[in-house]
Amino acid sequence: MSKQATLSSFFAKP
Amino acid sequence: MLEARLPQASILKKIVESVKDLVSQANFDCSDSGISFQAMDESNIALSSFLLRADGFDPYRCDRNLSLGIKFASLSKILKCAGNDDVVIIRYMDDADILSLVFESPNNERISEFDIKLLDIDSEYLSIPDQEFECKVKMSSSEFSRICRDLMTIGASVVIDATKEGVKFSATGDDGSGSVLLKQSGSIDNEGRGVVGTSVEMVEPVSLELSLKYLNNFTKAAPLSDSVAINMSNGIPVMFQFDVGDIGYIRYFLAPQIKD
Repeated sequence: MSKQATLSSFFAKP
Repeated sequence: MLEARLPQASILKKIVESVKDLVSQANFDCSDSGISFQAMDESNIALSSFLLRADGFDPYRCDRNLSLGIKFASLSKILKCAGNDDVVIIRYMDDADILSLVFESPNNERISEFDIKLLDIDSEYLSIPDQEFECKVKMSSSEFSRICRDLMTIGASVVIDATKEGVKFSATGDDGSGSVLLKQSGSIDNEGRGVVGTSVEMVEPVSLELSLKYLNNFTKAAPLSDSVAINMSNGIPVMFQFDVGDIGYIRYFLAPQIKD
């Protein structure tokens, strides 16, 4: 099974 | 103040159509270099952005940096009132709470003006690392739309495998499976109709699983460009780019699905 990742785990909040 | 004259309304119409189902409202950032926007969908999975450079407008004037909060549903409705070949003038007077859109017909005999209320949006900007992708695929945007539509009939996600041979899209579902392989080719000019071939530029093979629901949303940008660039690295968000002539682009970033 695959899990959908979210963008916030890759892109930083400045 | 901002005053930006875009020679063809159809460009703005298509841009708004290609993001309005992913993002309900966003700030349009205007500066002397152009108009841009960046926003994520509610589930934090896809980020849409666009840039229209100042030189794509004639004339373009923006005295200071502005952030104009716009509801896409309202903008989309108003832009439906513009003819495709109309000129659009986007105008904002300092400290106003409205953005004016003026549509001029090609023969200049019909001029319509609409004002859209601006919103105060506290948007969250993500800083996207400036990265080199392991694999860059360029392919026909209409082919991309067709593949996403076809594979949606099989499953909810697609695995994109890019190798030196080409790029393969595969889906699996309860009722079966399907795949489409596009072999690498040169650009073939089919009697001047400019059929776009597929090219793969890579450092190493990439395999990523992505949600087809989002990809089908991204294909709404296909009318803007004959080709789409898919920039991928293993395990990180993919970037899809549709160029808007030579005046800008629409980019979508999509987080991958990762094996548990």
